[in-house]
Amino acid sequence: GTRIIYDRNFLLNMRNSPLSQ
Amino acid sequence: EWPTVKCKQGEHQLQYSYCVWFSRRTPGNKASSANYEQNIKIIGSFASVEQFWTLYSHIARPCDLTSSSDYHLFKHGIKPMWEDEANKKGGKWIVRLRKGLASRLWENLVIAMLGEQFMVGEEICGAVVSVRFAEDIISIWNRTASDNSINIRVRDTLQRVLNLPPNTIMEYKTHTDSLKDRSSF
Repeated sequence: GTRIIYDRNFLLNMRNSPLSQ
Repeated sequence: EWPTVKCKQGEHQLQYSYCVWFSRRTPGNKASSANYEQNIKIIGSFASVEQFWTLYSHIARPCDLTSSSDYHLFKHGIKPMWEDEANKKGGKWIVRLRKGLASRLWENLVIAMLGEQFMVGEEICGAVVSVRFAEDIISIWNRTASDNSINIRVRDTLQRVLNLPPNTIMEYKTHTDSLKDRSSF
C-alpha cells in the first residue's frame, strides 16, 4: 500500500505551523 | 489502556500513530520486569505531524533530563518492552553518545522515523533515548532480529540520519539476549 513519507525539511518547517502550537 | 488518538481535519497524518513513554529508574536498582512496568508511563500520543510538534514542544529535551531517564517513542499498540508481541523476536541498534549530543540526534532520529525514512515496511517498532551519567544512548527497535538485510538497512539509515562519523560504533542486541542478561545495553 501507499506509505506516508515526509522528508526532514518538511517536518522541521511544520514545527512553526499554527496547528503545531 | 491505550489512549485514543486521531488525526484531526487539516492536520498531516502520519503513517502510524505513536505514544511517548517516560521512565526513570532509581540508580542502583537492578531492573526487573515488574519494576519496569511500574516505572514507565505514557505521557502523550499523536497521529499527525502537528500533534507531534505540539507534544514535543511541551516536554523536556533529553539533555535537560536527570540521569537514568528514558523517552520511548513507540508505535501505538506496541509497549516498549522486550516481551511485547511485536518486540519478542526483535532487537535494537544501539549508539552510545558523549554527553551534549543526545537532544539534537534524538530529534533527527524521531523525525526520520515519523517520516518513514527507514523504508523497512512494518519493521520499526520504536526508538529510545536513555540519559545516563557518563553518556547517553540512542536505540531503535525492530521486529525481526534474524533478518540481516533489514538490520543492515536500519543501521545504514540510522547512521545517515544521525550523521554519525563513519567510525562510530553501533551494536545490535537481540531482545532475547537482553532478557537473558537482564540488561538493556
